Amino acid sequence: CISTSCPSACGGGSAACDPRNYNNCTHCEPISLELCMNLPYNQTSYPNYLGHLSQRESTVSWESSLFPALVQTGCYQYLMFYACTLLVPKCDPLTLQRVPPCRSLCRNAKAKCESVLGIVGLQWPDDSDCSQFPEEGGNATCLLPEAGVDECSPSHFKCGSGRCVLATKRCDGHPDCDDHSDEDNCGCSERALWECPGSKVCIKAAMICDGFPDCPLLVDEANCSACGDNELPCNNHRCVHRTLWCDGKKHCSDSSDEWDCGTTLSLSDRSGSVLTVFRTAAEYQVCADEWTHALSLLTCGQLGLGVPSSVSMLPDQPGIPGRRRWLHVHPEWHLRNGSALQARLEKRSHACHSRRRVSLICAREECGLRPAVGGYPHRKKR
Amino acid sequence: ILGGRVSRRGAWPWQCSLQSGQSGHVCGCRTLRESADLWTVVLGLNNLDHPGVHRQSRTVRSIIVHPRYNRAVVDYDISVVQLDSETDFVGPVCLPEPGQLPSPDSYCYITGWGHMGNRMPFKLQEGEVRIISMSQCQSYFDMKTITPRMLCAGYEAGTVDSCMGDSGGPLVCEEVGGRWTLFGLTSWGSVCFSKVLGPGVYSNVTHFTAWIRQQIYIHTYLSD
Repeated sequence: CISTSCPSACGGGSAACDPRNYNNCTHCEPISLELCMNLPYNQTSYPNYLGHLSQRESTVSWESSLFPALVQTGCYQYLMFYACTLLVPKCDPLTLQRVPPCRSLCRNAKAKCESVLGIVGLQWPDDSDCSQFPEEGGNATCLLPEAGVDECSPSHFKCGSGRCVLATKRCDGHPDCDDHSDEDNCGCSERALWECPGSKVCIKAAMICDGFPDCPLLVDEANCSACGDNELPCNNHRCVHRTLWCDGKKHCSDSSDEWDCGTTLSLSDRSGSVLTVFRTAAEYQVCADEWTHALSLLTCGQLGLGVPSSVSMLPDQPGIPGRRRWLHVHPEWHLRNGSALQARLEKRSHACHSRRRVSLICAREECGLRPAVGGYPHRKKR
Repeated sequence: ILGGRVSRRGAWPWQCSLQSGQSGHVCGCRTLRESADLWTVVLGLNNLDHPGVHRQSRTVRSIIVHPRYNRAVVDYDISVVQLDSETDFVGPVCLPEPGQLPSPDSYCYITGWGHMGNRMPFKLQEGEVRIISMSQCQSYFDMKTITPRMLCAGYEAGTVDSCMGDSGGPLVCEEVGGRWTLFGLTSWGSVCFSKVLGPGVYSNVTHFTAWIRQQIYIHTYLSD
């Protein structure tokens, strides 16, 4: 059987696939390979005629990029149809058997297109030896292109002249069709696309306000949310109450309320970096009472700065304008495994008893070093 | 890797091999849209056939494919793979700082166990490639668009290039002080064992540094 679990007797339920209980698990499945979604049939069966065991394997196969490129040369009118009969062979819903292409279809495709491949040093796929396919008109059924079968696949653009070019060439600024029709009507609206204000860039409507800037001036991500005064917009423009911002737990569906509020180590004086935490859109110092080495390890690791090389408890600087905001170590901080430093700190009504704040320096993790292996130093260019 | 050579044991401590089922090494690749439990990540490896004492394998806890990954034009071709536990034998490579790009015509290295043009190797291969500017690169590929998420490297004649089985693998450049930075992930190119000319195309890691750091932070520190 192809899959790891075989439906027992190919019916309901499933048993572990044991070589001894060979079931003929042949079955039809709907075609999902985008390249062949416009065939006159929509059920297929695996393995196919190129040795692929699943549509997933066909999707990433090199034949699935070779054939669409070859179709552009116009070497044979029904090449795409023939390629799909190999990639996603027709499955007869009654017999559950594959229906092969006819030998003449295979011979025509090979005779007209094999030499084109030779020019670029490629061989015709050797799995598709034509003698394995039946002659049309014999007692075995086989496939021939019917009238009206589409010469281009859904991954192509059809030129005015009938040629097929890859869809990525449509309006790419280079004429690819022999009649240049791939560069006609390239306005955004003519292609049901949205034009970025102030530029000629066209984007799909689905890209507007999706959290990823696509237009040159990022206008596709502007004015996408209408949050209340006490809310902040997520990257995907949902609104979250500002008190939930940077509290070490995800509230935005894209987690962006926890992205840029990492515990900021700001260089405050010679002795190192005073730890400040950004929470509900304000900056807090961390009271040194109850601080532990494990929290220093967490802080440096969370910032991707390696490990703490020195930790000190600095007296608060008197006379700095504005009220000091303090965060304290949560009494049960060690029970909150897997969460960020922010989730292990809490606000308290009183100020910091010791009036000392945490300051630490992290030793950046060694990265990008190659050991001088084999006893001899890395070769230097002469 | 076409036109490369066998690498010394341990020379590229960040290289891994993604393996699935009985088929062994598949690539450093990214046809990772499938479920995580299909994959085993093997580290500390040089010779696929004689793994050696430093070999470590890990299963995959999660695979984060870039939400904008586009298979048709191979854009945003990057995933973050979270292992089920730490490893001791992996030497981390440096991530580029935002905006930090390798300069055109500088030389960098690609590595992998992919196709060599005539066979698949057992020993990790390395090849030195030259960074190619975007405009020059676009001239090689009229069939596809080179986007800012892509980086080109190699040679006009394709003499040294990555190939099937190398995808997802690293393109690294040496910086001042002997540090190596990951600027590219093997992504796509012309059919590498044909006479079709052209360089290889890599995911431009600099474009994704912030996204990578976000994913690491979210999946390490944010309680679900």
